[in-house]
Amino acid sequence: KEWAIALHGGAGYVSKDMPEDRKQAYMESLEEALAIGSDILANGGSALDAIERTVNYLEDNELFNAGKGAVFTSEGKNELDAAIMDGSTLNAGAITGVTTVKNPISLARKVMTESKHVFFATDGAETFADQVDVERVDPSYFYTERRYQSLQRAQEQEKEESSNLLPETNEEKAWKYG
Amino acid sequence: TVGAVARDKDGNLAAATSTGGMTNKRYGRVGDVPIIGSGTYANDLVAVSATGWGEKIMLNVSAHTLAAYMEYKETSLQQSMDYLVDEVLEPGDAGFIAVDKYGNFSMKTNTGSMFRAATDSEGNKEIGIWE
Repeated sequence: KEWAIALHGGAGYVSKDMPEDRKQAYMESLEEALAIGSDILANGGSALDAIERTVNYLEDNELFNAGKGAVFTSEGKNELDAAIMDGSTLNAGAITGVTTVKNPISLARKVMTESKHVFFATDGAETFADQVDVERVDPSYFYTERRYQSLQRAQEQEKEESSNLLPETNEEKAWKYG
Repeated sequence: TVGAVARDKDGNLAAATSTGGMTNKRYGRVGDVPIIGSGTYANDLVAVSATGWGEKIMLNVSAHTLAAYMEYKETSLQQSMDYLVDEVLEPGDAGFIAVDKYGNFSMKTNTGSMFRAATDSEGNKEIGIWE
């Protein structure tokens, strides 16, 4: 085959009786993301461009836990991570804990192409973002009521659950998935 | 967490993963996504992106494990994916997507569901949510 692309929007424990309109929204989003990446490849674009644009779309879609629609930390913040790796050069770029970068995967790609390092964290990643051309937003951009409610439920559950650290039921496990 | 892996017309492979992390995660906790070789990995044989329980994905150096198994055991992409998801990780841990240098793709999870989609230049196409 000349080209191929695969994408995911997260693995976890999603109930099969998800409302039909919500399931439809997810399926349409996956279709749209796939069309973005496959169009780039079919027109001779690079694998790096195809995966960056595909992930940008998923980051901008608040259905998914990345970029807009990210989950909340125990402090009620959205802290974002991303990584990209080029198989032909074994070069890579990664960031963790950014709060003002609209598309974290684009910053990770800049780490790979515009720095001599591989991995930047929190304030250092934010400082690097100041020095390269990536879109910045106020942290409130990432807020979604749905995810904030999830945080509330998770913290309620944390108060109730037994001392053992390992989640037991599927519902308990659901909180651990990225 | 979201991710994409691709092989382009020049045969280059690349992998990308991006995440908001884990609900209610503690201050300073870092998950698998930005750890090269755990949540994200690509070489000239295969590109891999992971999603699921970050701690388990990290402890098993998962994305690199799939690539190494494929390289050293000279197995197919699907055999390597099956090994990682069914033998290395435990049920409920994680899901992965991968594309190899031949343009084959594989998407598999042991968590019950993974939002996923894939297509190639021959018109093969797969979109799904549940296992």
